[in-house]
Amino acid sequence: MSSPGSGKTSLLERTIDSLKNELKIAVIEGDLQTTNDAERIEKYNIPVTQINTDGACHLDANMVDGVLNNYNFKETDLFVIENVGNLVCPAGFDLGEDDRVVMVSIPEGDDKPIKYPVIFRKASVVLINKIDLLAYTNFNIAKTKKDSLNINPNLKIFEISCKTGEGLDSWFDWLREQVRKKR
Amino acid sequence: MSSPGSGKTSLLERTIDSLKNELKIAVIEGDLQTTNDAERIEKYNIPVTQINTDGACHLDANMVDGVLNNYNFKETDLFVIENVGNLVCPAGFDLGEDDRVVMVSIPEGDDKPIKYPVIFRKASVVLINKIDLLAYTNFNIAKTKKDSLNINPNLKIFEISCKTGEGLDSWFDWLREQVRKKR
Ligand SMILES: Nc1nc2c(ncn2[C@@H]2O[C@H](COP(=O)(O)OP(=O)(O)OP(=O)(O)O)[C@@H](O)[C@H]2O)c(=O)[nH]1
Ligand SMILES: Nc1nc2c(ncn2[C@@H]2O[C@H](COP(=O)(O)OP(=O)(O)OP(=O)(O)O)[C@@H](O)[C@H]2O)c(=O)[nH]1
Ligand SMILES: [Mg+2]
Ligand SMILES: [Mg+2]
Ligand SMILES: [Zn+2]
Ligand SMILES: [Zn+2]
Repeated sequence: MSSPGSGKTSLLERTIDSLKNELKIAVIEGDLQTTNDAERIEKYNIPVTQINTDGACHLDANMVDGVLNNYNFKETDLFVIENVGNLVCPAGFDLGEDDRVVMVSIPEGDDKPIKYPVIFRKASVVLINKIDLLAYTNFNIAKTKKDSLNINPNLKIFEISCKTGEGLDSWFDWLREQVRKKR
Repeated sequence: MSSPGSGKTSLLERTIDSLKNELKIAVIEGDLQTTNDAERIEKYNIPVTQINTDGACHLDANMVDGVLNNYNFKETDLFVIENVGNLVCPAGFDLGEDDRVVMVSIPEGDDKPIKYPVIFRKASVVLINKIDLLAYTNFNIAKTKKDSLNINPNLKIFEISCKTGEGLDSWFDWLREQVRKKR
């Protein structure tokens, strides 16, 4: 989950590219309109379905349920849902997931956790993306981490760049750990 | 209206700073939580009220109505409402405004109009902000403009940077023109 354009699909591209030889990954893409994001994922030859909500500002359990027959869960290690770009509404709708990941990105400014607390409260992981752009902003990473942990002390926080690849190894390790724990 | 962190409040700061000697400006700030944005506007000594929606993902007419008594509209030339950071829901709720302005920013990627068409359809102006960061992205401005005009041929589109000030004069001129037309 994240604002529009924080880098959710880019993260999936990076994750699938690095992990698809060790984990069977499947994806649901959610957007108001277009199949752009699903098309980006299709290039990796893994199962992916695009849900278009048309106007709805978040995926809900019914929409997800409607496409689950497209997947073989016995053959899936890691199932990822990319929600509609929205830092508010997705927090309120349980999709049956084990973990929620919230992404913020450097150009958005470091005040997002305190301004949009609900989505941080319900997350397991916060990803701070686009750290390659830090030099061009006044983003205070320590502040964002502190504010996030104030809202939710159990958060794991990773600083990453989907552009350069920096920091992604810790994210991949966390994913591997969750898959291992659930086996 | 824009995604979280595109630069709405920065735009207001720039606009008030440049125009407050010629126009009486008043502002409503809308956020889930915090008074951060209203505090930034207060520094300019103009009337401003912060609405906290708590959980709601958009301002609605009732919330706006609830604070209108804080203002003297006879003494106001330009009244601006900054909505909750959200590229979806605010499109669906009429606040009684004359014009809607949608802001996108360079780091978000150039596919936002086609992915979130409703909010562009209902706008009068699209602002493309943070053009100072163009060099560090693959943002195709021509594509974003073309897609926006396909959705809504009447859109005025301004490329700006609230950081450097580039492009803001055309935006100020448009505002002056709207104020003049309504007198
Ligand atoms: N500089 C930089 N740009 C990035 C990074 N990650 C993603 N981007 C860019 O950010 C833009 C948006 O990336 P997406 O992956 O489409 O973002 P998204 O969150 O999936 O967007 P929506 O699905 O529309 O909400 C693209 O232009 C990416 O190239 C990063 O780490 N650094
Ligand atoms: N590089 C660059 N950064 C900008 C520009 N305009 C705003 N910013 C930065 O973007 C971040 C967010 O700016 P805000 O004005 O708070 O954005 P906002 O849309 O009001 O955010 P919300 O109200 O939380 O949705 C801040 O760190 C600003 O300094 C710009 O033109 N260029
Ligand atoms: Mg995406
Ligand atoms: Mg703001
Ligand atoms: Zn919603
Ligand atoms: Zn909503």
